[in-house]
Amino acid sequence: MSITIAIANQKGGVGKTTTAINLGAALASLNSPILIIDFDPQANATAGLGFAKDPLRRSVYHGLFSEAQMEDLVTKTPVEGLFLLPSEKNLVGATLELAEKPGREQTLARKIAPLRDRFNFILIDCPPSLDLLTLNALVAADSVLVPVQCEYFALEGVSELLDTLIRIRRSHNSRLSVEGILLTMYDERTNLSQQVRDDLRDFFGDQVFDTFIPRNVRLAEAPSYGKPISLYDPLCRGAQSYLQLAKEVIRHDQEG
Amino acid sequence: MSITIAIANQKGGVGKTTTAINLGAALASLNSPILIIDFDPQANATAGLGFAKDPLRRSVYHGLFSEAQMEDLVTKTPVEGLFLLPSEKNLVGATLELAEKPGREQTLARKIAPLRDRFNFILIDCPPSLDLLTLNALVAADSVLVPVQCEYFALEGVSELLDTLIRIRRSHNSRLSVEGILLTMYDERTNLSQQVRDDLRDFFGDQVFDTFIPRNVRLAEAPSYGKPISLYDPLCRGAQSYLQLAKEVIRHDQEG
Ligand SMILES: Nc1ncnc2c1ncn2[C@@H]1O[C@H](COP(=O)(O)OP(=O)(O)OP(=O)(O)O)[C@@H](O)[C@H]1O
Ligand SMILES: Nc1ncnc2c1ncn2[C@@H]1O[C@H](COP(=O)(O)OP(=O)(O)OP(=O)(O)O)[C@@H](O)[C@H]1O
Ligand SMILES: [Mg+2]
Ligand SMILES: [Mg+2]
Repeated sequence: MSITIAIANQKGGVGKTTTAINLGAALASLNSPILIIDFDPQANATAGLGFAKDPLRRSVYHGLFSEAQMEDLVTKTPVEGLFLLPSEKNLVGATLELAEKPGREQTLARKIAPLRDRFNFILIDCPPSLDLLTLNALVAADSVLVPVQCEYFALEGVSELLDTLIRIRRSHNSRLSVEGILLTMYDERTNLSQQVRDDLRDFFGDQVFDTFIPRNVRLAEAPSYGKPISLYDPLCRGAQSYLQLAKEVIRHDQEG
Repeated sequence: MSITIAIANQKGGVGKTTTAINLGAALASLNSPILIIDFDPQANATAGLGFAKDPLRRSVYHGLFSEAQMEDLVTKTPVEGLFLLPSEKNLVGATLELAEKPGREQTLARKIAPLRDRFNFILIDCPPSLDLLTLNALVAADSVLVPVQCEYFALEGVSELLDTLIRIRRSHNSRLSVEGILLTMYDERTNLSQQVRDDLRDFFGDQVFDTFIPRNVRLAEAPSYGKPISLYDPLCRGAQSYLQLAKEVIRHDQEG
């Protein structure tokens, strides 16, 4: 039983990549094998798992536009049971290249269908946009996990994103649901974080995960060593909160 | 003598909008009139200056695609001498609509040409992408201000962005230069910030502004009150650093 979760929010810098890497690693310790698909031309998830930029590396871009099978592009990571479908900067051209293909929104969904039997969870890290790349991820996914930084601009965009998800569910992917809204970079010293948390809980109720991710500099340090937090500093608050999130996600999906 | 500066970085959440609003307000106190163009479909600069979402408000989208003149779409803000060309979510469709127009990269440059004589500085807040919207802003601009958060993923994307600027300068806009690289959310308590600052200064030398913006929660609070920091808390470190940045930008442009 494989579940594909898109990690998406058009607001930039809210913790999408940090969540993809660290939720992925935590899930791998509980329920492997797990796949992360880096679907952002910035390729931050690829770099954050220790893969240096390499123009010769074949990526999800080749899986979309060449005869290569996505299965052949999947690579191991430094984490036991965690696999990666890497990205690279050519993906930035995908939006215009996809626009000309028939059934363009379904391209990723079609191409990753064979992968679904091999992995318990597939996480798709999305770029900060609502373009054709992100749309492809939302059509390929069973659910969406929405990281929201505990700040004003991030809060502003949530209801618009949920509107977009409803539209996509109606027109392209009837099974699409909300995995949950995840509070990130929560700083209990500031009123702002508490205010945003209260607003989100009031508006979106139990769609907000019980688990929240505190602001923790170790999470920002880990990617420069090419490691998820579970390898870099497994006892810090950041690592504990992503482990707790993984358990909540597994519980949520077992209840169906 | 009017200078148009694009505030751009494809990395999300690095402080583009916060810089557009607060550098704009600081410049307005020294050298008004100043115009901010909100060129992001998220319309964060519009919200951060106190304009609630309003589907009937005419925006930069109408200036691009209808007969409306950009001059007629400019509106006053709560700050003396600071004006705004607002955005709204229809702009998200602009990338595909622009793709079909001849001379598509020059559309914004052509449409804002009449505004250049009316304002001493024009700041363009860009979305987190290197798509046709951002390309339009880079073609319309005299220079680019690149905010870089003092963290690993933000550092990763800077050289790629500078490569893109060189390409644009060669093919679309020969006058495009780098206004400067701005360190944002600098937290002197962490090694990470100091490491990123040192890396940037080593790699990019005097292209890095002397002024840096410290992490200061007042900057994150101000937009929820619809005010720039100069009205919300003019004595805080965030306000002081943006005033200092404005002076550095004016000095840099007077030296030519
Ligand atoms: N809980 C946290 N505590 C401290 N720093 C964090 C936390 N989560 C993420 N960060 C840092 O904040 C920055 C933004 O996070 P990240 O890059 O994961 O966001 P994103 O949504 O993927 O950004 P983009 O929109 O560019 O894809 C990164 O430098 C990351 O290391
Ligand atoms: N110096 C600072 N100190 C504290 N918080 C800050 C600072 N600068 C920006 N912020 C906050 O960090 C978040 C990201 O900043 P901002 O939205 O300006 O980035 P952006 O690059 O415009 O994002 P996007 O890529 O989505 O357009 C916002 O919530 C903002 O209020
Ligand atoms: Mg990311
Ligand atoms: Mg912004």
